Amino acid sequence: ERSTRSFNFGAYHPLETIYSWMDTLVAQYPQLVTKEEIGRSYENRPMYVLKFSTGGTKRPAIWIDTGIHAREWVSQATGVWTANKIASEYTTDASLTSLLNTMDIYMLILTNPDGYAYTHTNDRMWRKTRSRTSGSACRGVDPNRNWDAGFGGPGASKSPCSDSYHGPSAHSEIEVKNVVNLIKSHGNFKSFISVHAYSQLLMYPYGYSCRAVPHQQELDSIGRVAVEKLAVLYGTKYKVGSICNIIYQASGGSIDWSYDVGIKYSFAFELRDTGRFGFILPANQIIPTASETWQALKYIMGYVRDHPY
Amino acid sequence: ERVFTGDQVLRVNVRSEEDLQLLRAMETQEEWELDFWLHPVSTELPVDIRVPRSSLSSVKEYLQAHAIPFTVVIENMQEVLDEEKAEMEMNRMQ
Repeated sequence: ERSTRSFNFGAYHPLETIYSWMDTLVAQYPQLVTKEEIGRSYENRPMYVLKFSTGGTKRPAIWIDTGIHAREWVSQATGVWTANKIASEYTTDASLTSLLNTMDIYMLILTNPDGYAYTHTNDRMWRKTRSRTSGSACRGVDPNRNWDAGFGGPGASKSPCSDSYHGPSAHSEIEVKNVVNLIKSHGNFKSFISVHAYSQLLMYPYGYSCRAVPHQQELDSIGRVAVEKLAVLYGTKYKVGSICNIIYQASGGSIDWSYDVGIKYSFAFELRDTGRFGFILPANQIIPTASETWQALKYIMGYVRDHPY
Repeated sequence: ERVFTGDQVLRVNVRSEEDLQLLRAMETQEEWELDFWLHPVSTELPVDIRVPRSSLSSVKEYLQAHAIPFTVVIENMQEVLDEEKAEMEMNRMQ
């Protein structure tokens, strides 16, 4: 018998373990969860999306991705915990149940599989993809500078050796292209949430420009309520704002792209480190981090459900 | 596998715009091979920098010379990574 009950959600796991855990989740909740391969990575690893659906075709959907930056391990770990939470609390959590009765949720937990594998085998501090750039000995592109949203603008580097290298062209990274293709072919996503770590921020577009998006007021108020819900659990304090205003101008980001293709409710989380560990957050903080983040995610998803457009 | 023996992570709580400029100037010092975990963006957010052992003294001299207070939040990166790896190994065995 394969069961997710023995899986330790309070630990970091290598890619293979997470992928096999996905199969146990699907096996345990076959009516709700399916695993779909949306393409392969540069090094030919499969990219799996977990789809949570109670029926229908191309229902309004919510996108959640984690781990686009490989070293931000608490992000992928939060993705695993959250996927299990969604599956295990459908029919018992009223808000989640009503959401899944009308919408689908797509989760891409290992958005940068090559980079994530590399942090386990070669360099724990690796952030980018593992693609080769002709003419350079340096590898990898920052997958959150590679989207067709202000691509190549300020806040991204044209140097292949930089950690914020934007790549030779928009969507040059197959990992990004796979997501773009899915989102465009589906055509009915209403929210796009990308989870990073760290520094306790909940951000909305734009990053490529500091001008306000048309829905800035609504996104800001959603964000403020969401971080209030998050803080209830452990008092973790988040800041809310547009990427450009709260941190820096950063072009080619995923939520700018999603917003510009019409997905209004686009957000990026920077999860905790409230202490002194940065990217090396101790595993005993995974479940508290995921639990508090879930409060904010639930609020945002509930708002999306109640505000169809 | 890349090791980070002796690397440290310094945290700077930015007090002023001047501090920000001085920290941004550090980002251009390629020979120091600094890894900014949190970039100098505003006085609202701390700046975290992973400093390779080989650059530690120059970086600390630079910060002290400009009277920018900092704390060492990770004394030896490799030790923390070794603990993380040991914990994962133990979990895998379980």
